[in-house]
Amino acid sequence: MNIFRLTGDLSHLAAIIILLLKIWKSRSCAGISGKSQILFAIVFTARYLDLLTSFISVYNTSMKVIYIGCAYATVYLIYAKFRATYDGNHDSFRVEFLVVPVGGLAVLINHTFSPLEILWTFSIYLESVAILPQLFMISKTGEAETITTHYLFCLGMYRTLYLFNWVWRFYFEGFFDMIAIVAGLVQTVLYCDFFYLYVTKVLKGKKLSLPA
Amino acid sequence: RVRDSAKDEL
Repeated sequence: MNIFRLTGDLSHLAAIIILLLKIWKSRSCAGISGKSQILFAIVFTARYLDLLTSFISVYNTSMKVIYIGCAYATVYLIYAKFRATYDGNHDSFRVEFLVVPVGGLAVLINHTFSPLEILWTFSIYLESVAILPQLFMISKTGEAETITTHYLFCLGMYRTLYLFNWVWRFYFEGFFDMIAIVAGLVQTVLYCDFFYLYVTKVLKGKKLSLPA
Repeated sequence: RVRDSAKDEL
């Protein structure tokens, strides 16, 4: 464990909690892409199946359980409890254009051709594009609530910090996982436009609205 | 193996 991975995990946890609390307290999921949240639930399910097969540490297991629990709770709030506030018209990204190519890629490019490994690879590839429906929705509505931008900032920072974690692990442990690194780079690049708007607008107290 | 040690990441 290193500082980049720890702060990355905490940033990820913060994002998940911020979103869950935002929906729960405001009793509304306006501006939130349910499709992205479903993709994240799939990502965690496919990646954390090893909860059943191997124990790494209390930290590892508890974080995985929290991530999966919060992901499904968020999907439940969006599609069941606060369904009336779900903005389906603007959440119109065709996720099949993400899941199918990512599924195919996971079968073609992976470290080992085994079910757990392919599911892990699928979850890594899917996570790198899972935020697209949410970013697409913001571009369609032309704005985002400030709390939603904080959620996105924490979510974007988590994988950015993981990139530094991989540099650290390569330098100190000689470890690297090309699949995770390439997908992590793609994931972080997708946030660049949002990071720019977040820093130049939200941090100056303005509302995030598009076109910039 | 490269992959196994990646398993300890979330």
